[in-house]
Order: sequence, then C-alpha cells, then structure tokens
Amino acid sequence: SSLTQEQQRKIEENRQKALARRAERLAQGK
Amino acid sequence: NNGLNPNQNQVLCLIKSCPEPQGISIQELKQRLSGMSMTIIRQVVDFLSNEGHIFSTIDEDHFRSTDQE
Repeated sequence: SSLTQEQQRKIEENRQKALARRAERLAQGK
Repeated sequence: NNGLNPNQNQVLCLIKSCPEPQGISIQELKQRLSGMSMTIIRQVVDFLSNEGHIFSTIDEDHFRSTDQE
C-alpha cells in the first residue's frame, strides 16, 4: 500500500508536531 | 518503567510493532486488544497522542509511534 506524496507530507508534519509535544512533556519532567 | 499504565503500554507496543507507513488503524487495535473497549482504546490513543508518543497519519483513525524510524 503506497502512499501519495500528500499523505507522506501530512504524516511527516504530524510526526514533527508529535516529537515537539514529546520534547515539551519531557522538559516538564514527565 | 516509562510512566505509562498497562493499557497505555499495551496500545503503544502494538502501534510500535506495525510496519505499515500509514501505521495501525483504530479498528485493528480493537481487534488485537479484544479485552479492551473502544472507549478505553480511544482514551488511551488520545493520551498517547497528547504526550507525543504517537501521532495520526493519513486520517484520525491511523496511528504511528514517534519512536519508529
């Protein structure tokens, strides 16, 4: 099941947002 | 210990184990976690997403782990 370029772009965007949330939580000491 | 409860760890582990680029669907999570209700699965997915452990991919029903790749 191959993804379209738009789907790949959206996935990468969501991944970056999630990584930022994770880093934020870790900085808060959770 | 990563600070997650058993339900959260179980869901995260399944999400991490999925090799598909679009991740695992919420329906598949339900099938694999027969003992867990859809309400609980949704709650756990919301929590893991808020904490940045996972993220939605092609739609709001498919998830991948930020630990992958």
